[in-house]
Amino acid sequence: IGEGASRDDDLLLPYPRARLRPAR
Amino acid sequence: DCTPVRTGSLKHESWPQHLTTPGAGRPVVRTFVSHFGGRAVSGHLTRAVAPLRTFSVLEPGSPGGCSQKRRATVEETARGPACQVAQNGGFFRMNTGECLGNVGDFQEQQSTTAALSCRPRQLPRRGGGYLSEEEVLDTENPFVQLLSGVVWLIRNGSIYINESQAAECDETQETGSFSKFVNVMSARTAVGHDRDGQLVLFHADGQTEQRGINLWEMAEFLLRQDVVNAINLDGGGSATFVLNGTLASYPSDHCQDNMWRCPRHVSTVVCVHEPRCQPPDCSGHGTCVEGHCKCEGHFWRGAACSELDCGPANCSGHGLCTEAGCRCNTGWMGSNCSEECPLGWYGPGCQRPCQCEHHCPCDPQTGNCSTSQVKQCLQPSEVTPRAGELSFFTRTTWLALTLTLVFLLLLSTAANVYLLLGSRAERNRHLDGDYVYHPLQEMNGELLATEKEQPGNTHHPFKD
Repeated sequence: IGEGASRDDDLLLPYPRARLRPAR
Repeated sequence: DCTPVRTGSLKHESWPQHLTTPGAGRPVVRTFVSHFGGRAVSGHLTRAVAPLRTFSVLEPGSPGGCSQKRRATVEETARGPACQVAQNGGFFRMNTGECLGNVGDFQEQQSTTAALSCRPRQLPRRGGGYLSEEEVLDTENPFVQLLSGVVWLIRNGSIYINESQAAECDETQETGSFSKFVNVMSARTAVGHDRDGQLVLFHADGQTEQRGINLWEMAEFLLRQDVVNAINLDGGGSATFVLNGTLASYPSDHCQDNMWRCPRHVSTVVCVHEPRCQPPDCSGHGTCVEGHCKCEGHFWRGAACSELDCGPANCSGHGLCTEAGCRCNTGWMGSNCSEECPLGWYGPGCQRPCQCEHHCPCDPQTGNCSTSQVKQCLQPSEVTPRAGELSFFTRTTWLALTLTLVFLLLLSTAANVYLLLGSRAERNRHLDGDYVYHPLQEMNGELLATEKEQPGNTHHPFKD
C-alpha cells in the first residue's frame, strides 16, 4: 500500500529508556 | 528472583497442546468490539490448534533479521511464511532494533542479554512460562519457539499481574514507569493458551492514554475466554494484526503525513500458518502435506521420513538398506539379499564371472578359485577329452544314426515304388489285349450247353 514508515510516536515501554536492565 | 513468587521456586507452567486431526488445523479468528470502563474497544482473538506445527516466532523481514537488528512491518515479515494470522511479537530496543529474548526457530542461543529482564515466554516442546537463567543459557534446550513478553497476565487460570510487578525488582518501581505501563490504556497484544491446549493470540486497537485497554482489563477479557496462561507482548504503536497477509487493525503510530496512521516497523512477529512438518523439509526425503510428511520412494519411513525400512527381512543381514532398497554385500543378490551368487559368478551383485580354469566355480565373495569348496569341479586331463570324446561320440553317433535312417528311408521308398510299379504292370497285363468272355457256370459245376461246344476253350483261372 506504500504507506511509508511510521513515526514511532505511540511509545508504550515497560522500562525507562535511559536505563539498560542488567541480565540477572 | 526479587521476591519468591506465589508458587514457590517454579518459574514455568506447562500444558499439553491441543492435538487435532490433520486438516482441521486452520486458526479460528474472532473479531470483537467490547466495552471496557464504558469505552468501546475493537480487536481480534485467534485460536490455533497443534501449535508445535502451526505456530512460529519469525525474525524481522526474514531469518537472520535479529542478528542484523533489522525491523520490518508485520505484513512484510508475515508474507514469506504465508502466515494466516500474524501479530507483532516480542519487545525490542527502539533505538537499535535489537530483539529482546530469543526468536525464530530456536536452534541456538541468540543474544539474550535482555531476555531475562524481558520475561521471555517460551513454547518448549512441553509448555510455556518464564525462563530461568540456566534455561536461557542452556545450549541444548527443549524450546522450539521462544518469545519475550513483559508481565505474566494469567498464570494457571489466575490473574498474575501483581506477582509479575513484584518480580520486576525495586529499580523498576522507583521510576514508576512500570506501573504506568501496566495501568495505562493503550493498544495491546498478548499470547497464551486455553484449557483445550489451543494457542491464543489477542490484539486490541488503541492509543496510549487515549484509547484501548490496560493490562487488568486485558487479563479479565482473556480469563472470560477460558485462557489458562498468557503473557503481555508489545503494545502501543507496535500493536499490529495481519490477516492472510493484509493489515487488519488500526495502528496508532502516525505516518510521516500525520493525517494518516502507519504500521510500525517492529522486530519479531508471531505467526499462525499451515501445519508445518517436523522438520519442515521432512528430512529432505518427503513433502509436507497439511503438516504430515509424505515420504518419497518406497523405503523412507517415519513421521519425519528419516528412517529407511527395507521390510522385515531387513536385507537378510547380507546387505545395507538404502533409499533404493537393499544394497547387497558382495556374494549376495536378490531384493532381500537372500540369494547367494549362482555358480560361476561372484562379487557385488554377482556381476563378475569366475575366472577359474576348467570352468571351476569360485568363492562368491572373493572370486577365489579354491576348488576345495567345489566338489563337482573335475580335473583337466580326464575331463576335456572325455568331455570331447563325449561330444565327439555324441556327434558321430548322431551322424551314423541319421545316415542309417536316411538309408532305410530310401530303401523302403525304393521298395514301395518297385512294388507299386510291379503291381500296376501286372494289372495292366490283365487289362490290356482282347477281352475273353467267360460265361457263368452253374454252381454245381455242370457246364452250360454253350460251353461244351466252344473250341480251344482253355481253362482260365479267372471266373468272371
